[in-house]
Amino acid sequence: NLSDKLASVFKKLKGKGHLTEDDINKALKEVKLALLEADVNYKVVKDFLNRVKEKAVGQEVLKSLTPAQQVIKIVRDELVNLMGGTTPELNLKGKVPAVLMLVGLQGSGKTTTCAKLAKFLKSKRGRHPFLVPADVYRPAAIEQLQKLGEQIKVPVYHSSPEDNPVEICFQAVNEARQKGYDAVILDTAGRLHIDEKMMEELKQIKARVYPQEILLVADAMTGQDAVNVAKNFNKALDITGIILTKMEGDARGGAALSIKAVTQKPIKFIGVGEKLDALDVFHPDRIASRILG
Amino acid sequence: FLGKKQIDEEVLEELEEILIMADLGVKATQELIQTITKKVSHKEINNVEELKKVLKEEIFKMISINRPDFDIERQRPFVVMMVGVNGVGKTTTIAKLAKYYYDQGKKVLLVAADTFRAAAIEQLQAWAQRVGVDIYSQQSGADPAAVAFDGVQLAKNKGYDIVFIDTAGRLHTKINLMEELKKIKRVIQKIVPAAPHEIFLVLDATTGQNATSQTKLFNEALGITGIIMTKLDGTAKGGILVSVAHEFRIPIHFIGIGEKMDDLKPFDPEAFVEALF
Ligand SMILES: Nc1nc2c(ncn2[C@@H]2O[C@H](COP(=O)(O)OP(=O)(O)OP(=O)(O)O)[C@@H](O)[C@H]2O)c(=O)[nH]1
Ligand SMILES: Nc1nc2c(ncn2[C@@H]2O[C@H](COP(=O)(O)OP(=O)(O)OP(=O)(O)O)[C@@H](O)[C@H]2O)c(=O)[nH]1
Ligand SMILES: [Mg+2]
Ligand SMILES: [Mg+2]
Repeated sequence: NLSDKLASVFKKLKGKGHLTEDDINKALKEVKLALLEADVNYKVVKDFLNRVKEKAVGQEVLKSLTPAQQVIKIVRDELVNLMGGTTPELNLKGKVPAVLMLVGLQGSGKTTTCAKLAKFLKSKRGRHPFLVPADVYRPAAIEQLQKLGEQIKVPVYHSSPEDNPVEICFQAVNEARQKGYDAVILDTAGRLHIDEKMMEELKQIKARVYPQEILLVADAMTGQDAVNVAKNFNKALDITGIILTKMEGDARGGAALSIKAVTQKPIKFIGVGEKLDALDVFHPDRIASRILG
Repeated sequence: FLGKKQIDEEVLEELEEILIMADLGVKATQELIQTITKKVSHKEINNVEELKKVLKEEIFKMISINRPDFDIERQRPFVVMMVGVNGVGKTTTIAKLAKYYYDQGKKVLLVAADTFRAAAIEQLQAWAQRVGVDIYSQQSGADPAAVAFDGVQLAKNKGYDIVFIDTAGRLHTKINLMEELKKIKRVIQKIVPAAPHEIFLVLDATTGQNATSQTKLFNEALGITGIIMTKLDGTAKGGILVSVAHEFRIPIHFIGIGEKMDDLKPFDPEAFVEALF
């Protein structure tokens, strides 16, 4: 793993008082490999290594650490710094009901995550959520959210595949307001970030119901393309946060760093299973270790 | 790509960037760069134009695997099992394959063996109706192996040409879920000893190097006979297919290029290589 590789890089550098530029370059070659193997985007890796180099060169080797441990510490701290930041709780303040909109590529886990969020808001935040199926394209998408709603005893808006998704969202928020639900969760259809017509639909939904949260749902196993997807969804909608799904697998999850780097938006939750309680708050230090392998 | 005429450090770095960003992964990228660098030092490659040519040839070698075009006529019913991790496009791909064979005049049966995920059965039923083929299903929560067994039994009794078995998505690291797939395979073999004739692994083009782990574990558990890569209509290049093909030598049969039932194409290695750059 990375610790062993760095240890062998520094084996020959006993007794040095500080990390030289040459030491750092050797070490960073190993870090680059680790990050690329973790699916972090190539350009994001380059920028990241430059930041680490700036922080590392000339640093005093701390008495308690070997040079290898020192470099790992700098790298890990920088990763945690980049992916963490402000506490990423959901913003439900402002108008009532609060509106959350989930968006993303096909199959990333939006529908399942909508139900997980509803369960979270109901059982852990004492809220009264309302689920809204706004995917009229995928066969049985509406049924899927309805069934999930039944499982967690959360009401679901009555959408029909003939309806217009923008109208569905608008009507659903009104119904929620009338019935006293305080959080509306909009499940949108999966779509490509390069599909202008479908991206326009999302912009129209946003303009119609002005959600407090627009959450990009992304698959933890996404490769280099994560930056293109994140950049485009963010540009179109100014997303407020990210949810990474399928994190309980063995994907290294480098997409987390790529997406955070390119959008500067907080990763709020991670999906860790197919069941509706499988939603965790995002811990940057845990994923940093995982990305570094 | 690679605008310059002379091969230097800058060109090799740019090459690394191109291959990594196409999701070829670290391993395949390193191998290709090693091969290229060797040929450059032996003067087999003398400029960027020749480099591009050799690069494409090397990648083409890695992904074109001689496959006996699976002949669905060799047994009736011909049984195909679809497996893969969550959300990659298994169910939609079955609909596309059903249409493909229905158009060839085959009698197609779909078997809804994903009895776990919410509305999975309804989703396949909707597709069966749209394509115009029959479907066998039981209630949600039924034992998937029992559904697969009864489905293949029905196919045999009623003379269907080809059967597609849809399974629930699952992470390859979940041992009990992989055991469930093995059980489905064993149970099908009881009715038709040579079945399933094909076990297709569906990979998502947006997936990075985890596709290697997925292929390894699904292959170890079941013996994957073919790969289908979906979502190549996005901006992801699907380069991990190069690494997977090279390492596991499993033929790639089709690619998915959209959400409609016609959005399926036979895999064309040459076109795939061209599209990487
Ligand atoms: N293992 C695992 N599977 C998940 C997770 N989240 C969702 N899934 C599964 O991923 C698959 C796709 O989930 P959906 O909720 O249908 O995804 P979607 O984004 O709504 O899909 P589209 O609407 O077609 O774009 C399903 O099999 C889910 O059970 C997770 O955290 N872990
Ligand atoms: N753009 C695009 N979308 C696709 C393609 N294939 C499937 N999809 C979409 O991907 C999403 C997931 O497809 P499914 O067929 O439900 O995937 P699955 O593997 O059966 O999912 P689970 O059963 O939940 O594991 C749907 O929104 C499909 O329309 C493709 O080739 N291109
Ligand atoms: Mg959905
Ligand atoms: Mg499915």
